[in-house]
Parts: sequence; structure tokens; C-alpha cells
Amino acid sequence: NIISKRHDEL
Amino acid sequence: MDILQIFGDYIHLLGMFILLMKLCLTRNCGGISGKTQLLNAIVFTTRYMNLTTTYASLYITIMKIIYISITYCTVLSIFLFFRKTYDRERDAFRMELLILPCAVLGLFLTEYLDTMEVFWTFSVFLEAVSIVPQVYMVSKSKQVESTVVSYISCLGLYRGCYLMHWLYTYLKLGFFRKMSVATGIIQLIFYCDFFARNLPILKQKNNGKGFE
Repeated sequence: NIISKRHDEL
Repeated sequence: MDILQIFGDYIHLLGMFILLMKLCLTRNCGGISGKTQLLNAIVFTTRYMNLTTTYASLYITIMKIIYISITYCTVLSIFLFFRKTYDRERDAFRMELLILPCAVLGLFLTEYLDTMEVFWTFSVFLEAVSIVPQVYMVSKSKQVESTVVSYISCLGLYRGCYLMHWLYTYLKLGFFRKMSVATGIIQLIFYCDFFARNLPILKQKNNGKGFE
């Protein structure tokens, strides 16, 4: 989901 | 992860590194806003609080540690090691004018009511405006360090890369985070504003006059 995608960013 | 994001991360890192190197090599922090660096330290601290709880990849974990370390070293350099050269008078922007609204926005605009999410949203808003004390300092002193120009150029490129990365993600996967994109654009506007405002000074520098 979007939240977990966001963890791939700094 | 795509090349745009990785390039953006490295450019961001380069910007922070240039600033820290300048501080360490010249042992002088004239012209550099300690408040902007302090805000950056707050941004990274609040955003990466999940460093120990959420694992994405080795790259992300290492980069987070490097970002936090460099920013803390920069803050320590300005406020401790080379504090005698810190221009307190000109670095006069009131930080609470940025922190408080961002805290309120973070609390109300968070997509999920969860501690980490609120901190993340807060950090995203604060990052967008963290350059304001530096811009204010430059406009007050009417002098701009070449390091500051390099630093802001790197940050602008980094933001540009991330915006393209989000566009790419949207085209490929069909979603984007409104908060990230909106604050990213605002942040980029602040950097463009810096260059637009200081164009006369920068032009002068290119002619070899008034280089600080």
C-alpha cells in the first residue's frame, strides 16, 4: 500500500 | 526504486556534504543559517524515528543514518565547534513561526492518526519551509556565500528529481501522495525564489566582483 511505499523514500 | 530517486538522494547528500566540508575546512560558519540546519535536524529526527522499527532496505537504512549524522555534525559545528563565527544577529528568523504551523498542519492533515504518521506529515511540511531562515539571512545581509548557492542548487535538484520520481511512480503504479507532491512543489518554489531574488548578487559574483 501507499504507506509501505513511502518507507522506500528518504 | 528508480534512478531519479537515487540520483535525488545522492544530490541531497552532496549538498549536505558540501556544507559540512565548508564548515570543517574553513572553520567558519559566516553566512550560513544555523536555524535552517537546526530545522533540518528536526525534520530528519522526526521522519526517521521509525529507523529501528521499520526496515525497508539496507540502502534506505544506511542513507537515513548518513543523513542524520551529517545534519547533526553540521548543527554541532555551527552551535558548538565554530560558534564564535556564527552570525547570530543576521540569522534572526523566528523558528517557532515555522515549527508551530507545521505541527498544527501535521496533526490535522495527517492521513492516518498514528504517532509516526503525524511526525512524518510534520517533517514533510517542515522540510518544505526549512530553507526560509537561510533565505531570510541572505536577504538581510545582502551577501551570499558561494557554498550556500551550491547547497541550495543541490537541494533544488534533489527536489526536482523527487518530483519527477513521483510523476514516474504515478504513471507506472497509478498513485501518488498528495502531501508529498504538494509540499515538494512548495519547497522547489522556495529554492527558485532564492535564485530569483539573488540574481543580481549572483551575476555580480560571476563577474568576479563581491565574492564572499
